[in-house]
Amino acid sequence: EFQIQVRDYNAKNGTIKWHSSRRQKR
Amino acid sequence: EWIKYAAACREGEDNSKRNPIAKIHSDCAANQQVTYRISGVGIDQPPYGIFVINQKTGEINITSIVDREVTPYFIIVCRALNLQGQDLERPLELRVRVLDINDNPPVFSMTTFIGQIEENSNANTLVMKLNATDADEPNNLNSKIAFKIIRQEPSDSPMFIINRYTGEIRTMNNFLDREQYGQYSLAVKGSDRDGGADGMSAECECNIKILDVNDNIPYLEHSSYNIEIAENALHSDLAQIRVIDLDEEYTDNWVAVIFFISGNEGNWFEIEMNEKTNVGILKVVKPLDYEETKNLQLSIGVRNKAEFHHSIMSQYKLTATVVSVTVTNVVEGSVFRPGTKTYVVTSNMEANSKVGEFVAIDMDTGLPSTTVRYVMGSNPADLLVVDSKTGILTLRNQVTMEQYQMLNKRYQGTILSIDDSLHRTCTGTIIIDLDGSGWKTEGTSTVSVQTTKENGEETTFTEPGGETSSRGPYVITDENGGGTNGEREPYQRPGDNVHFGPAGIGLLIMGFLVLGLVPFLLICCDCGGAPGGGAGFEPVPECSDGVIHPWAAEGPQPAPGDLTTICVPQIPPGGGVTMMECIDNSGVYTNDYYGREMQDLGGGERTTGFELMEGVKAPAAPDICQEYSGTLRRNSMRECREGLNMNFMENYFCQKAYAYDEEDEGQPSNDCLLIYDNESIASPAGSVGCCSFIGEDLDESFLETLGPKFKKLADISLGIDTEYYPDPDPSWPPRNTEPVCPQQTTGLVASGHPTVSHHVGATTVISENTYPSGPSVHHPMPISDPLGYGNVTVTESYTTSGTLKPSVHLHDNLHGPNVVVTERVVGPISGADLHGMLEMPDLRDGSNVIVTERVIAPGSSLPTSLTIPTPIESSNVVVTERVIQPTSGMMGSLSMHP
Repeated sequence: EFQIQVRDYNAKNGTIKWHSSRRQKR
Repeated sequence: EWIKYAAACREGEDNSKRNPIAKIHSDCAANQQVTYRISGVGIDQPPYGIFVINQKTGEINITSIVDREVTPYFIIVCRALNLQGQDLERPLELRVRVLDINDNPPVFSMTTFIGQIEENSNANTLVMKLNATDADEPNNLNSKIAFKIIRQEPSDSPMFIINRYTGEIRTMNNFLDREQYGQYSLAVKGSDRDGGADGMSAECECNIKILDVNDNIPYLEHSSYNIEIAENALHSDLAQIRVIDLDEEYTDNWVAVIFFISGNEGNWFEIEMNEKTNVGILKVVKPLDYEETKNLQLSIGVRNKAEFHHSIMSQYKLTATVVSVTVTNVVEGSVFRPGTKTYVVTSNMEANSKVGEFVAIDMDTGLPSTTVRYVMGSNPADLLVVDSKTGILTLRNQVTMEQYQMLNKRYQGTILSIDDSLHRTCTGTIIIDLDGSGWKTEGTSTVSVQTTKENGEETTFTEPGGETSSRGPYVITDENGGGTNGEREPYQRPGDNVHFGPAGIGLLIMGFLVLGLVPFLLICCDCGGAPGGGAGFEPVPECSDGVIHPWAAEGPQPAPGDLTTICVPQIPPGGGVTMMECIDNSGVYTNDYYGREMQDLGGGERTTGFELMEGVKAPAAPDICQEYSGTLRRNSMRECREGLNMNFMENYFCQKAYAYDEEDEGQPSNDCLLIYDNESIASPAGSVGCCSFIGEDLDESFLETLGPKFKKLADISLGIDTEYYPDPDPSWPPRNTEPVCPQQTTGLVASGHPTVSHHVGATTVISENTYPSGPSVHHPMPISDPLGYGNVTVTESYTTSGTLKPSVHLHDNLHGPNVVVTERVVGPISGADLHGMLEMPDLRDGSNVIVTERVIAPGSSLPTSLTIPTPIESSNVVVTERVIQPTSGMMGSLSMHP
């Protein structure tokens, strides 16, 4: 797997959250 | 179509504190050394070096300040290489969006705008439109310009208004008066951020010229005029009459026309206008006779060359100005009037026979003059003698053949009247025509003298062909047989007799033949006979309407009376023959980001982020595509809608991220998106549609914090088998799909929504029927759509708070189930049946429904209102869901605005 994670800044407690793109469809 | 998180950076500031903005990773790094590389604009293409990557860790950093107006976004191509420089993975693209800041002021297209408007124009008349641009991001508050008039000269009273959004300047009232102010100057300010205090501004000037209309009635300088003129005299400049008019000089609104109302019946006078001075020059073009007219009263009026403006048309009243004319007497003496006389001389007139008299008239008295003496002037053949006192003409001698020949059959002499006191002489002409008929050489025959008319008359006839011609001495035939000299053919007057030509006779015969042929044909044509008799009339069966079906060529015959109740779908303007339309938004504008809605939530609730209150605004000129209704539209519907509006999605994510980033209080990211996509591609036939769920990728524990409806939808979207998913709230939803608390539901939909109940239960399958209340339910069940595919309208409003089930729903406020959930699923509506049951806004144009779940921090007060936007023409519908702390138990203040 080759993926890009984008940093999310909404975490204020010191942790950094990373988002991967994802969309599931049904 | 895949929704991807886009990295974001903000223009004009140091974004390095956010580094690394992204990182890439390949699983190949587990067993070999991987080198990560990036390329693209901002890396190895100008502007260079904006982004750098740690080749070993894959972390991507931003190094420079970027300008959105130069590069709105970057696309970083990420690669993973082995030691030999070979790609281990297919390259990925990372989109880095540059968030806009308000670093560009509005710029007016002109420093001075010039416009003009007629005075007395109605209020709200468009004068001009200002144009300004803002280089900041389109469809963003930073580029939303609000116009405002900040100054007006003259500043007596504001006369213009400006549309803050369009820049249209219009009249405020209908009091513009050019005669008061011929020009206005406005200073207009354009401020971005919709005129907010934090916006940037620019100013421009507007010069508005007030155009003249004919709204002033002209009048004469004096109320009356007295003029004295001598008789028999002409004048080219008898008097000057000045006109006063307040309208614009030298225009037709100012130039006057003076006209006679009465008194000039003899057409003695004329008035010529000098259009440079607006002065009328009174002329005498026909001499006046003192003996006939000693005094004259002219009545004159004045108006403008141009029509009066409608605003004063009713005020104009014709005002007569009197011009008194006094005619003075002039001694004129005696004249022969008429100047020529013709006399009769018979053949038997002897010498001294009286031919006639020719006296001069005293022009001052109108009587035969008593002060003149008469002498003969020219007197050919010395034929006549005149009495010097009485003017009586007599024959000197009997006319002889020699005189007749010498005079060439015509005598013309003159008589003089001599006024010795005035030293004036007047001449009269005597004419005697000598006709040779009956003349005898012996001198006994008659000299026929006939009076010659001054101008020979002609007789005009109208010929039978209608052509009018003038002919000379035609002889009119007396029908009684008298009065003709027999020299010419008598003129046949039209209509005296009627003669038919050969063509007319032929037509008569034809007419009779046709009349005789009709009964013959009626006999021959057997309309009711058996068919197949060769060519003839089509038999029409009895008791029918004939062969033409009244309900058109195809389709069922309508029931009696149906013809008057055919429903014609309303086609929007510009539409064609199709019934469905949807709008592809090219941009999204969130007007109240950080705006009103934030204030509504109250200070303590701002920590929850922002809210897209205004929903999605359609662009000014949307692309309208249309679909056919019915089951055949599925694929074309898909093509039309093209899924979500990607701009909207990117905006949403980026702004959400920054909103959280800038908040003071930490708040878990509980936002997710549920996207209903009715009948998109891959939707199984019979399903309501597709539901997409976008959320965290790595951490799915957030599902615990979702409300049951969202959770269920998320489960379905994520492919989680709902059968094994723990039910956090077994009471959800009520087993009975009917509203369990009707009065409360009614309260929620106080705006008039009827209770959504079993009437639409068959279509309310999204959550309620598939909620894991039992192992038998796994997936949304295909439903029988009574309206056909695409005709699904589902709305649900329910509550679990308050007195309904407080013991169940009083959970942790942060993670508890929702108290009020409002959800609308809107699909294309081609049938009108549901409108009777559901008072839903007509969202035929909507293509997506986005449900945002929101968790409001505990301890907050209840919002006073729950508002649902009505984005009728948008392609994305944003539905806001709120979780409200149910401690107060007061829900009566909630209201929904459909």
